[in-house]
Amino acid sequence: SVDPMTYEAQFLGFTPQTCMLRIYIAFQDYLFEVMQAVEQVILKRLDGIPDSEISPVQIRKCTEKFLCFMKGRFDNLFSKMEQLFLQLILRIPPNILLPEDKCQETHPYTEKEFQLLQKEIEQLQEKYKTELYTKQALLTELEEQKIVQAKLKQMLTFFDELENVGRGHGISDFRESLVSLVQNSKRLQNIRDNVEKEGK
Amino acid sequence: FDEIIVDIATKRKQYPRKILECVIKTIKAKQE
Amino acid sequence: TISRVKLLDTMVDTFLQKLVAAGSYQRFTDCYKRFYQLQPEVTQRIYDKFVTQLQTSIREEVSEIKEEGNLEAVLNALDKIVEEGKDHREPAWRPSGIPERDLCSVMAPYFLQQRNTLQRRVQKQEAENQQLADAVLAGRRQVEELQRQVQARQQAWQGLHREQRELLAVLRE
Repeated sequence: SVDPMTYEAQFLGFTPQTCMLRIYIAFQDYLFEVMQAVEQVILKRLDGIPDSEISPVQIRKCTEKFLCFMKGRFDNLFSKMEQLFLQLILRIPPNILLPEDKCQETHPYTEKEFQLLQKEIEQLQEKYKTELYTKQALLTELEEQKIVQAKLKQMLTFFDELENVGRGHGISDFRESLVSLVQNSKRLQNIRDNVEKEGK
Repeated sequence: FDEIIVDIATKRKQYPRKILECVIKTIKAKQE
Repeated sequence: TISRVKLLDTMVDTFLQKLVAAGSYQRFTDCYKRFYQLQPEVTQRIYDKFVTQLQTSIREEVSEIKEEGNLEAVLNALDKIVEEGKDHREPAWRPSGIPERDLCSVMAPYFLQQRNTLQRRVQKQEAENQQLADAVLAGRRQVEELQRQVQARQQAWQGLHREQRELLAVLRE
């Protein structure tokens, strides 16, 4: 049931429990060291008193008695402090989101929604590709139209030039001239026929 | 256990961004 | 609100006060009773030194831990994040434990940007293609018109050619 406090670890770079364990061990070491120093000082003092009738073993027992008591109080106090640390200092409140996870708040996406988004993007990509193909086809046709129009216009110009040729020789309109020519030749033919007939 | 937690938490902090960078690179290359 | 760094210092001080209170001089002398009876002043000095040394050592250790983990900066940063998010009442998001699932939201902004960009491109291309299509249709109409004109001129000349043949026939007669 221990809360691994992984979210805090993500922010702190270490787990709060590790931090507290480190502090606990350091504090405890200092307690032991200081007590050891106290015992050393007392023993040294006793050396200076020849008839003290207190043996080092007895002093050791005194030290153990005091240390045992202190250790009990130490553990008790430290566990309380640890709880406070873990609740108030080395803890990210439940309503708080770390900056690097802001996107989870602003863009919460389930896997399903995300797949839909990806599918939508694929469809858009296909559509874009289609539009590009369409553009290419339209541009190609426009090019062809240009060529065809140029050719057709060239033909019209050719016809104009033909007519201009006639006009240059005084023939405004080929058709009319031909028609009149045909009519005249028919009339001539008729006249000729008449003349022959009358000659006979 | 503790080291695993820190390791995973560190990866969870760093990897999403790295993965996103890779995805972006991949998509750009694909588009090109 | 009190900063976490200040809170930490306060807690350590409280811890030390209570620890020292627990290890009172009375208790110290009770444990070292015979030495105390023999050397009361020395005992007092040793006890005072014990208390001072314990406090100093522990405080130094706390400072060292703060420096080592850059703890003050980290805790101040946490204060700031908490302050900025204090209006957010609901429980915030937490990792689901399934990386793939959590990754979706990380990737979403980029993909949304991709989608928006593509949408804009498609719309732009559609508009451009619409214009091109209009131009193509107009071009087709022009081609048709030109074809019609050419056909008309061609037929006219063919008609002329027939009449020419007819003339030849008449003339030959």
